[in-house]
This record gives sequence, C-alpha cells and structure tokens, in this order.
Amino acid sequence: TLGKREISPEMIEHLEETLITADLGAATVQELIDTIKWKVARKELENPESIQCLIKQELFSILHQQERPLQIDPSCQPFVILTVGVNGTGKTTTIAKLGALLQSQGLSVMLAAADTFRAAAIEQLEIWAQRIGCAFVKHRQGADPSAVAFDALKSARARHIDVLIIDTAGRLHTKMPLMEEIKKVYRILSREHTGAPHETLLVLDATTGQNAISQASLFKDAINITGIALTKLDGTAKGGVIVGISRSLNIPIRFIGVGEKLDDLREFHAKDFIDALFE
Amino acid sequence: VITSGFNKVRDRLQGKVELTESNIEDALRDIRFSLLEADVHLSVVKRFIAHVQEKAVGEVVATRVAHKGKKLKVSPADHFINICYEELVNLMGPVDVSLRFGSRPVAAIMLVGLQGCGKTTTAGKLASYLRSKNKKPLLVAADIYRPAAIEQLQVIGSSLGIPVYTQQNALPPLICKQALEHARSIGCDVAIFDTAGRLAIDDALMHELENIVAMTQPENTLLVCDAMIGQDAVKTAETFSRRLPVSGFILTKLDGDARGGAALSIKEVTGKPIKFLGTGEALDRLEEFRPEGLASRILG
Ligand SMILES: Nc1nc2c(ncn2[C@@H]2O[C@H](COP(=O)(O)OP(=O)(O)OP(=O)(O)O)[C@@H](O)[C@H]2O)c(=O)[nH]1
Ligand SMILES: Nc1nc2c(ncn2[C@@H]2O[C@H](COP(=O)(O)OP(=O)(O)OP(=O)(O)O)[C@@H](O)[C@H]2O)c(=O)[nH]1
Ligand SMILES: [Mg+2]
Ligand SMILES: [Mg+2]
Repeated sequence: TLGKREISPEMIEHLEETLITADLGAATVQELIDTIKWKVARKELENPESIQCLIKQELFSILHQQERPLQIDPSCQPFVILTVGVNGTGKTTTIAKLGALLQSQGLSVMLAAADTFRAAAIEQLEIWAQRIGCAFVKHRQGADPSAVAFDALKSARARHIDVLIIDTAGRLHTKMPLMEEIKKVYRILSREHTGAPHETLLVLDATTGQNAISQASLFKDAINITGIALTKLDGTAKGGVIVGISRSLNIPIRFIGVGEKLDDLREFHAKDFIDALFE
Repeated sequence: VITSGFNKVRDRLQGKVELTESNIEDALRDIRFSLLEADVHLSVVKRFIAHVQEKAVGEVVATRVAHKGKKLKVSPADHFINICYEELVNLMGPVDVSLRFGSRPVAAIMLVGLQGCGKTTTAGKLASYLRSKNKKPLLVAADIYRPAAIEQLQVIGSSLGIPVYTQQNALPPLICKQALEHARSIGCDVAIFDTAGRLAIDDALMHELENIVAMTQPENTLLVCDAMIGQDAVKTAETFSRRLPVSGFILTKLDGDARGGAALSIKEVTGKPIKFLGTGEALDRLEEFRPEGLASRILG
C-alpha cells in the first residue's frame, strides 16, 4: 500500500503496538507516526521500504545525536563524576562498573560514599571498591553528603586521583528537601574545584515508564545533567522512554547497564538499541 | 500532568446536553491517551476502553428512552468520567489485603521482584505492620548475592527491634527452611523472606525461587513492583505468577509522581490483588491497598 503513498491502518496499529509496549509513550508514538505519514504523503521517500524501516530511520535520527561517549579528562585532577537518580535505579552498581572500566583503562579511580542515608549504602559501595581495588572515601552513617563530597575532593587531589566518582542516595525528583540536598552537593563541588562536577550522570532504570521523563526533566532543572546511564536493559523492558527524553532534553546517553556484574556496562549505540525495540 | 486526562475530557464534553456515541468516542480517545501516559499496558487499555464504551453507549440509549430527550441532572462530562472511574475501581478490586497465616506454627511470606523495586525496605515495613497486628515476625536474609544486602536487612531489623535470620555457607532455599525452624525456636510466628532481585527471564534465579517454595511452602508470595514500572509490568507479573504461587502484590514508591498504571495492568492480567502500597523510604510508610486513590491517580 506504500506504493499508493498511504499507510494501512493495520500497519499503523501494529507499529503503535510495538512502540507503545516498548515504552516510547503515546505522545512520542503519535508524533513519529504523523511524521512518517507526512513524509510518505509528500513522496519524500524515494523507495518506501517497510514502514518499520522508515520508523527506524526516524528513531535513528533522534537517538544518534545522543551517542556521545563520556570523555574523561584526567588533567582535571580529578575529573569529577556526580551520580544521581531516583531510588533503586542502579546508581551504586553503575558507579562500580564505571570505576572498574576506567581503572582498566589505566586511570586511577576513587569512589566516594555520599549516600549516608540508606541502610548499608556505604558498606555496599565499600565492598565494590574493595573488589575493584580502587581508592574509597566514606564518612559515618548520617553525615552530610556535601561534607563527604568535599572531603573526597580534597583526598582525591592530595592523592593525584584521575577520576572521582560520587555516589548519592536515591531520591524522588518530587521531594523538594532531597533535591535541595543534591543541589548543595553540586554547589560545593563546583565551588571547590574548577569545572566540577565535570559529568553529572543521571541513572535511569529501563523498566521505568513515562515517569522517566518527569525524572529527567526535574533533575535537569535542579542540577546540570550532562549524561544518562540507562540500566537493566538485560531484562525484557526496552527503555523506549529514552526517545522522548532525547527529543525534549537532548542529553547524551553515556552507558547502558546490561547486568549485575562489574563488566556489564556498555556504550550506547543507537542502531543496536533501535533494533532491540523491534525484537 | 496528573489532572490533564480528566480535564481534557471535561473540556471536550463541556456544554454538551447529552452523551452521544460520537462525543463518547472522542472522550475515549483522550482517556486512552491518558491511560497509556499513566503506564497502563496497551492490551489492558484496549479492553478498558471497549468496556467503558459499551457501558457508556448503553446508558446513552437507556437514558434517551427513559428521559425522552429531557435534560439530565448530571452533566455528561461528569457522568462519563464517573463511568470511567467506577470501571477502574471495579477492575482494581475487590479489595483483599488479607495475609494467610495458615495452621503451621510459623507462617511464611516470600517477597519477590525485579532488582531495586523495594523488597528489602518493604520486608522491614511488613515486619513493622505485622507487629502492630500482634504478630511476632522474623526477617530472613535470603539475598546472598547483592553486596551488603544481608547487612541492609540487619540494619533495618535492628532499627525496628525485630530479629533477622542469616546463615553463612547456605543457599536461599535452605536458609529459608532453617529460618522457619529458627523462628519457631525463638517464639516468632511469621517469617518474611527477603529474596534477591531478579529478572523474570533469568531461569536459574527463577528456579531458585521455585526451590524456596518447594522447601518452605510459603502461605504468601508477594510480588513487589515499583509504581513507576512501564509496559514491562505485564510481562514481569505474568512470568512471576506463572512460575510461583503469587498471592498478591505490593506497589512501592507511590510517594513520587508516577501515575502507577501498572497497578491496573498486573491486577487485570493475573487476577491477584494488590495488598499494600509503599509510600516512602521510612519503615512506617506501608498502607493497605484502597482502589479509590489509585484509580483517580491513574485516570489523571
Ligand atoms: N539486571 C540488572 N540489574 C541491575 C543493573 N544495574 C543495577 N542492577 C541491580 O539493581 C539493584 C539496585 O542497584 P543499586 O546499585 O543498589 O541501585 P541504587 O540506585 O544505588 O539504589 P539506591 O541507592 O537505593 O537508590 C541491585 O540489585 C543491582 O544489582 C543492570 O544493568 N541490570
Ligand atoms: N521513595 C520511596 N523509596 C522507596 C520505597 N520503597 C523502597 N524505596 C527505596 O528504593 C530503593 C531500593 O530499595 P531496596 O529495598 O533496596 O530494593 P530491593 O528490591 O530490595 O533491591 P534489590 O535487592 O537490589 O533487588 C532504596 O533506596 C529504598 O529506600 C518507597 O515506598 N518510597
Ligand atoms: Mg545506591
Ligand atoms: Mg534487596
């Protein structure tokens, strides 16, 4: 039916089903379908192949722009990565994976346990630091996270650490006092060290639905999010919310998490991600 | 965002003297959009819309016959929204927040779910809740994988003054079995198994849960779900409840702004009730499920 320059309702419904169940969201899916219909009608497509191909191309043009890998500049001494996100998304585990990766590339790494709130959060990160064999800074349970960050920065500088990664407590983006707390950590870092934090990484869970958009946008309003890590893509969830987030917030997707082990961290590749949406 | 769905329907039906098939259709399109944005599964949305349409159109016809064209007392918008709301409440009910205690000296509650959904925290909350109901709970650390998971449960138990059973050099099925014996020996009457987060498609880890069930025959198996979960809720809930005797659900992190559409999807697809809602990180933030609050949150 594409030869007739129009798309059948069955094709649309099938496509909608695939994209909606991949968590792209009703609004984004509607816009994508409208774009394709418009392009087909305008005969912009020389050889309209399957509608799926057209959608994949459209998705690629959106997601390709977010294929911007994290560039560590060790001359910052240290390059500071602040890790944030809502509860349970995989921040602590992602920090461990990232620390291991950077260390394997010859950089010296320090992890800072600035989640001083949740039960055994410090112990959890400490175990990871021991497994990796990297530097580690902690305070006592209940300490001010900004104080931990400040302290870690001082210690990293003294020890000539290349990369400092700071773990923070999970927090809902709708909780004002918690968002004020993270803004304070951000302020302390930027005040104490030029350019810090050099990367502010928002960790999003791929099983999250449309709420991820609210998370990304409120975290971005509060502190300058410069990268996203999308975790748990080894599950059945597709993480389609990242399409809407890319379009509206234009934040690079630095990494994807594909498991619970130290080496389960990959760079984001738009083409692979898009192919997986249709599997 | 939360109220846009309802408002849109209200605007659309504003000034309409009566519900007709055609304006119902438009309103349903808005509702469909709102439910999808609320993370209700597409298949569940389709069934819901068809059901509401049938009901609303049926009422239009009945109303015409009954009133012979006279004006209705309730505005069409309110009437239609009410049909949707009632349908949603019906789908999420009937309310059953009961836990089975059976006839054994120690009853068991096994908590399962995906990684990071809030099982360990919920275990603590459940223990606190059960104690308020005059039960004597024992927390069981059956997650032997996650770094400091056992410690996390111990800190929670100690903050509540509730005992925590741990065991070195044993796998979760044996840990849980021996926990029941330990519970009996210290006068506890209910054991809560905190298991490791796992993917529904991880066959080995799902098999581990099946082994825990085989060893301990828990009276209750509760699937813990993060309220912000998207379309994956259905696949996950289906797989867990197919392989395990899931008796109910706990939806966590409802103190955020996630609409919580998963609540509707998992209930619809498995038929099992939502028992509790987690509404904060603190250990007293557990409520018995009531459909009304969640229904208006999902509809938006
Ligand atoms: N399958 C899978 N599990 C993951 C992934 N990343 C993290 N996890 C698991 O998700 C759970 C939560 O991870 P954490 O690192 O504790 O998450 P967090 O964001 O630090 O949690 P809070 O600090 O409590 O907010 C753990 O069981 C991890 O092993 C991933 O990419 N895939
Ligand atoms: N805001 C909020 N946070 C919650 C709620 N329930 C749990 N959390 C938080 O969610 C995060 C994960 O909770 P856990 O109890 O560690 O989750 P889990 O399912 O045991 O994680 P795994 O064992 O790694 O699968 C923690 O930061 C908890 O404090 C809730 O109802 N509201
Ligand atoms: Mg953490
Ligand atoms: Mg746990």
